[in-house]
Amino acid sequence: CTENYAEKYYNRADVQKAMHANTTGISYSWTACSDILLKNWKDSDDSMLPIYKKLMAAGLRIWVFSGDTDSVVPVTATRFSLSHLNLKIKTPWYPWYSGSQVGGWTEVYDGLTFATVRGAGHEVPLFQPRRAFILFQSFLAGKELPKN
Amino acid sequence: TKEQEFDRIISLPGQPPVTFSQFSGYVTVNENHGRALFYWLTEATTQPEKKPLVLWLNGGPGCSSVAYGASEEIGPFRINKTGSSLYLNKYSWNKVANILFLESPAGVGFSYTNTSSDLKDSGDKRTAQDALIFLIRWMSRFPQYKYRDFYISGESYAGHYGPQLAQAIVNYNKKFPHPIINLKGIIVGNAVTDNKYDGIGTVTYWWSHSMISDNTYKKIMHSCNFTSENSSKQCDNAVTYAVSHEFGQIDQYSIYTPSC
Repeated sequence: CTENYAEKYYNRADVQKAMHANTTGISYSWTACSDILLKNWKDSDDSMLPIYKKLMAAGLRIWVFSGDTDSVVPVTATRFSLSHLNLKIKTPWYPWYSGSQVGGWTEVYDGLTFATVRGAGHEVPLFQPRRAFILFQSFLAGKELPKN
Repeated sequence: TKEQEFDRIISLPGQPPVTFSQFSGYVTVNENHGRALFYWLTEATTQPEKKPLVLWLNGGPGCSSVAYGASEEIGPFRINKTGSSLYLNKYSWNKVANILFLESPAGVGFSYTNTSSDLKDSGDKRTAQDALIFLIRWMSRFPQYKYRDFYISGESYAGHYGPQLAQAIVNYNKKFPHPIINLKGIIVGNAVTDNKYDGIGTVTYWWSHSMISDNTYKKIMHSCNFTSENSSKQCDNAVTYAVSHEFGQIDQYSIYTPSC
């Protein structure tokens, strides 16, 4: 429900002034999502998998994570899609830890790391902020998620 | 730069004291159509000059990074219920990186276009191209971030935005021996990846998490091909039945959370 709070805050004139926002006087209120863009979206590739292959070939670090209580783009969807990259496993599936609790499960492939985040919905850092932060720290450091 | 200082946020209304700098404003990405993208940079809480730059993109398509990424998820501030004040996020990602929230494409949040038809023919390719132009021009305004380790992050439909922008940067960088956008990697969550396999995996999740009956699962798997843009009536009916009669009043984005 917190986007309702954002709708209140970012439509305040003093907030917009402080942020140097809406300087041209946009003819509609600030909203969290634009219905007109969503309804009229024109081009959308069927699959990102070919691009992932190119990015891996370019040597980029690629991490894909998934909150396991989301049913809109759920963990099985991501796993099923990534499985079609047919990547070689570097570090087999294992539970990673956040403090003394399992933060989720992960598998490191040659060129891509996949991790689940236990108890998180679509917006992972909203539902599991600490686990998301550990995940982000590990990504930046180029390290595998903690095993204990 | 002078432009950079113009974008400095002195303080946001209702904001608690903070130790980091923040900047926000517009970068024009298309002069002919009048498209301008809005950004909000929250620098790292300590030694920002030594930390990487991370771009956050939200999904939708059409949803705001300021609304979701910054204010609900990884940003330093949370908004209270009445929208009157802000409080700190203990796990803000700007503790370890400089976080750049981008409202993309034009028409999202504070980003705008002076050509109304842009709102009706927006898509993946233009979004990636505009975001690349944004980055190049933004780095002219913030030259201290040129050559800095740079990462792209995001969620949901940013599963398209992120890889597509990364590919545009990789292609752009080929022209230069020492490119200013020092892209190192991408990280995406609950990301839209592949229409067909995502679709099959989604219905499997519904079934394996007991959100739908065996009967409905079989009907959907039998009648939906998950590839064609024009779905069949049988497929639509089966999915509609699941959503209307079997899901219940749940938050589909977090199935064990009461709906808002």
